[in-house]
Amino acid sequence: MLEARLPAASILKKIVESIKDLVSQANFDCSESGISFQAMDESNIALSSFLLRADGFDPYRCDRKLSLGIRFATLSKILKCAGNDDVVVIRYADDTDILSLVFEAPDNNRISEFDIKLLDISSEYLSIPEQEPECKVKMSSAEFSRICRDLITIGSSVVIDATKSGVKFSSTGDDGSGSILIKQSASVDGDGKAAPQTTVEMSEPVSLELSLKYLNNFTKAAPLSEYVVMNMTNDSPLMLQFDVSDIGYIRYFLAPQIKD
Amino acid sequence: TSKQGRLDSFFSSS
Repeated sequence: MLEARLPAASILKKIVESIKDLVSQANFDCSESGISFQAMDESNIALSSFLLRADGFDPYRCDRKLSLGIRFATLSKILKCAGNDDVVVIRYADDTDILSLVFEAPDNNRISEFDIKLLDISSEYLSIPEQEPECKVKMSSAEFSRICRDLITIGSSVVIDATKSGVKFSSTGDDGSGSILIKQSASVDGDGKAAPQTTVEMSEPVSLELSLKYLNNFTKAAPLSEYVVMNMTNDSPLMLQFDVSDIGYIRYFLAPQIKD
Repeated sequence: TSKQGRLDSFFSSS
């Protein structure tokens, strides 16, 4: 059985919104340590994954490993019935094909309960090598979203060049070209509070060409986190990570475009 | 010109 109580529905709503256009259905894997998910898009180009650690829920109970097959369109529709501040309780009783979602309004005067039919999905897992990237960039997720949105008006792919001084995003299309350079920065705003900053750590300069259609899809996770981390290694897939407050993360992997 | 790579050529499936 599974019983997991999440303090704010908004977290789950944002996670589902940031995945549902990439993957139509997949298993939620539940264990003692939390709820995780990994699925590729149909064309084998992008992989989406998330982890919500057990300590992000209060309480969290899962006494054995479970794979719960979910259709994202259904989950998205049902989560629209939850208020952002509602508490969400996710419940699964062993040997059933139903997942229950209970939404409790903050004043406790409204409790809604929805049941979702689970699917039997046989999923294939990719093993992703744990290796230090040649370059790790941390930047404002809003800035990253803006760059992807701006450059898709020029071309279908972006070349990301990361060097010690900063990160350059360039795109070329039939009608012209454009580039945006984000310099490494550590700014402090008027109140002495650290403003979103860009940091670049690297062992090698990296250059990757990537599809802007996919990157724009990934930026749907930007409302979850002020920052995005890009792990890049030459001739390897890009890994983008958005933290989900301090309870987990969403990660996307995107295969690069390869020179013919 | 460049062509889109696929993830399964980078990661092994299990």
